[in-house]
Amino acid sequence: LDGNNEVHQGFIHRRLRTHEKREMQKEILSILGLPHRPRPHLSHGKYNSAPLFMLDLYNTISNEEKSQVEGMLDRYQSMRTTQSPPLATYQETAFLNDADMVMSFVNLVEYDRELSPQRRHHKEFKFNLSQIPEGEAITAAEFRLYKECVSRAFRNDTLLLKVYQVVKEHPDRRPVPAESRRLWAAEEGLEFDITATSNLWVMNRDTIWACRAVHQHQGGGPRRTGRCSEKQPFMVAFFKVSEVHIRNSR
Amino acid sequence: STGRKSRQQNRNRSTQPQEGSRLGPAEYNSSDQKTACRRHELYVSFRELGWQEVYFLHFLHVFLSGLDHRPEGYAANYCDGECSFPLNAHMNATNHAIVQTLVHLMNPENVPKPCCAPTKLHAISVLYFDDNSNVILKKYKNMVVRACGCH
Repeated sequence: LDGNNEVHQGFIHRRLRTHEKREMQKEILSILGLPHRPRPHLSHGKYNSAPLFMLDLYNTISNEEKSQVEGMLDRYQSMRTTQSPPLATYQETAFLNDADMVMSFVNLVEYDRELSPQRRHHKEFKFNLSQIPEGEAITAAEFRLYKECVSRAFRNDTLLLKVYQVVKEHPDRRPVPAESRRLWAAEEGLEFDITATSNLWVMNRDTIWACRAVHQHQGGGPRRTGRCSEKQPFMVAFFKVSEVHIRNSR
Repeated sequence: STGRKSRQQNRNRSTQPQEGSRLGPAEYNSSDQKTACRRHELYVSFRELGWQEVYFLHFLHVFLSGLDHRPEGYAANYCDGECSFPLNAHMNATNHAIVQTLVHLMNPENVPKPCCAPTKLHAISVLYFDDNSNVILKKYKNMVVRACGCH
């Protein structure tokens, strides 16, 4: 077919038979290295933030071929000033250029547990990393937490945000500090480098880890976090294939 | 199947100068130009494959925006055609192809002609959901045929 969906002259068009369709589907999945056709359990609008971010990365790759390096820099600078997270930044683009694969992970904790008054500032996130294929090395990983700009009255306040990693099998589930950051209430969008933590996850595949964020508001009580689907926290990891994948003969 | 059929047809024809020769286009007849090694387009219909629910980029667009503009299919490229003397007619003929042609001319029964194959390949990126609703962006090297030539 050409651009106008007109069949080219001389092109023999015929409908595929059922077994041919099945063979063709298998062949395409095999080329893509997928064991079977993905069957995602999607509930509409539930985990939109990660797909939006990934779509942005995809568009970055697509545009990369067309743009010159200088043009790219301009584009990212304008993106940073005109749009809110979780859009990909120039740093992500650098990771992206080096990566063979990028995976986003949705937060598996849907509802906050009832926490004691002492722990009301705590929030727990869980990511299932068991889907990472063997032989993939993590070159970068980020925990992306959406933070909205607070109202004008609190603009000059600061927040202290601490991120811990939690070993589930540890007897007292003592969290290990990963990062601590003081930020202005007016700031939007947060990215935490969890490359080292992610590599620990991958090296200890049998151990289940969780991620916990604790925020202390310096000027009053805790702020409500965004509930919109496009503002859900998620994790993104960049991979480099460390071994040669050999396609099985069929 | 279309490619295989046309290739068989092409092999039955006598070898003639190919597309892209130093000779002017008027010096070739149109049927020879059609048989020369070059890039062709093959339209893969997702609908005919039974993949109406495409899991790649456009599916994400549909999922995110609710707009119904998923692709009907994908225009892929492949190489097909004759690689015959003079090989300089083929702009992308390799040195190996020249040697292969000479050996073929000396021993046409046992040594085949050079193959019409990709000379320039590009990467492709695919975006899809996995079974856990995580999104994966994967780069595949050497997946898109940009140019064909004789090897």
